[in-house]
Amino acid sequence: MTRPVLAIHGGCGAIPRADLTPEVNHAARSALRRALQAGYALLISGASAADAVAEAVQIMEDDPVFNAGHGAALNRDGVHELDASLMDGESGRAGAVAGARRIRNPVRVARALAEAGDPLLLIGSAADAWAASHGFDTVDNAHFTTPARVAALHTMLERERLGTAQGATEQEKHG
Amino acid sequence: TVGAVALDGHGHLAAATSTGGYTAKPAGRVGDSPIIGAGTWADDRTCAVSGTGKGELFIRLAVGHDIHARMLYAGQSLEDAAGGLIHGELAALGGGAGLCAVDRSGNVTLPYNTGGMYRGWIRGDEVYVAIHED
Repeated sequence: MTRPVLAIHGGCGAIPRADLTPEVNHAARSALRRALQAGYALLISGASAADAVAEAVQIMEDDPVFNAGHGAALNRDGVHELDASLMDGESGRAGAVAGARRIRNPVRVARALAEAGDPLLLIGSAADAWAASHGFDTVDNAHFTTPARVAALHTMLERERLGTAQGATEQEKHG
Repeated sequence: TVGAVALDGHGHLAAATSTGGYTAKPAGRVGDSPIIGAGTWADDRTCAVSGTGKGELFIRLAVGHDIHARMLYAGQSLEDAAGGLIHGELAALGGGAGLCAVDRSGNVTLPYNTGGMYRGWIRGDEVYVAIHED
């Protein structure tokens, strides 16, 4: 038996240390811990690496701190378009969705597409329809919106209007 | 963007990535997260990788597959292969970037070239979580 291990990231657009409030610091760290513990619990119960990564990513998709799922960034039209993928190292199978607007947990659908094998990648409303027809939760696009992302969108559009978009921080761009 | 990589008890690897993209992105723009070989890669012979950052650059450099190739064909360690891209080509192109990766032996690397990256790993009783240097 191999000794299991799980590693995660929540994005490299971390809030600058000076701006990191104790509340956000705590919220982010506890969400990372929850994702690690949920995925690792599967690994030590004998589940596959694919099960573990899907579980850990879903926890972070559901947490508003991170730019994925609930808490995702908004495109310039004020709409969420979600992308996700999963790849299994044993079989080489992979699945992905891009530009999805209604899938609550895109990583779960990516996992199912990896198992289906073909198609591998579905986009937009076709991805949403495939998810719904295969029993996955679909929600209104507004489900993914948080006040922080609305504020970030206004900031970025204002920067573009003023010609200062190049100076945007990773955090303003990605959150 | 969020991502996870894992090595299970049977020695198999997997990677997953999920994102909203970036704020004020053009409608229809797709980054590296759903592109296998760019933002996500897993192969039991080498490693599992999940990326975050300037997606257009991860696609152009096929980052996930390139880390795999540097290990498989050039014999590089995971740390050297992943760090080489994050602090080398990606930094040189001006792209904010980071990733989490694990290899078939269970080695983990979490390089990034921005001011901070939400990250962590867990193995046995050890749990590591960080945002900036710590």
